[in-house]
Amino acid sequence: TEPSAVKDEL
Amino acid sequence: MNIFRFAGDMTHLISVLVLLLKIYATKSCSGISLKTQELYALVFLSRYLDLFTNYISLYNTLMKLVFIGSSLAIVWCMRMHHAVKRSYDKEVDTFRHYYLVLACFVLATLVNEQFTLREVCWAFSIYLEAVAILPQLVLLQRSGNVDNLTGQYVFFLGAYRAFYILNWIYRYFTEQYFTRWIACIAGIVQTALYADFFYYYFISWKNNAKLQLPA
Repeated sequence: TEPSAVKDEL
Repeated sequence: MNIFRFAGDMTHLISVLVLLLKIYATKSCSGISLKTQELYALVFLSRYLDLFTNYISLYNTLMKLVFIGSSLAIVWCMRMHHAVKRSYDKEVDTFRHYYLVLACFVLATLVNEQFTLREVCWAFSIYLEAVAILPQLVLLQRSGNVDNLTGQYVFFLGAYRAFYILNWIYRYFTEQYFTRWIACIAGIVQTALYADFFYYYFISWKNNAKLQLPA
């Protein structure tokens, strides 16, 4: 699986 | 960070400040749903699990701390503060919010970006935030009259969501950013829930009249 993307939103 | 995202965060912050101001200045939480506030506390606790492991910026860290801290403080005030808890409209605030929590949890285990604890908690918090305003809207609908600060609180919360949608549209065109589809769909649902409230808010604003929701 793809690594989950960085969550830069609140 | 673009202007829409910043405006969204700021209106979110203002909504929290308006609520704290109302509780602090009037020592009353009438018109405020404790169930919605509990759901928001749960939303922030489950979403910001990465607070200490995933550093993005000082801004992000501070905002996360503010949202966790303020939501817990509001729940504490409404449950424990002797004067504030007396003004709580317990009989009107009867929404079965545990069902929302359960449904969002089940959905999060089924629909997530990755089946890991952190990703399931993140998806759960996104789904729960989308519906967390429901007990508050039902409470306002039932009581009909909405006091000024409560009306403004809900208005700023709705504005926050609307700005986030503009932010995603902006990011889509400038960064080809469209990985957050779970957040986008949930965000659109969440914003749509405010449509009715916005309609009556603008009518009362246009007529310079007190905000009233039809029964």
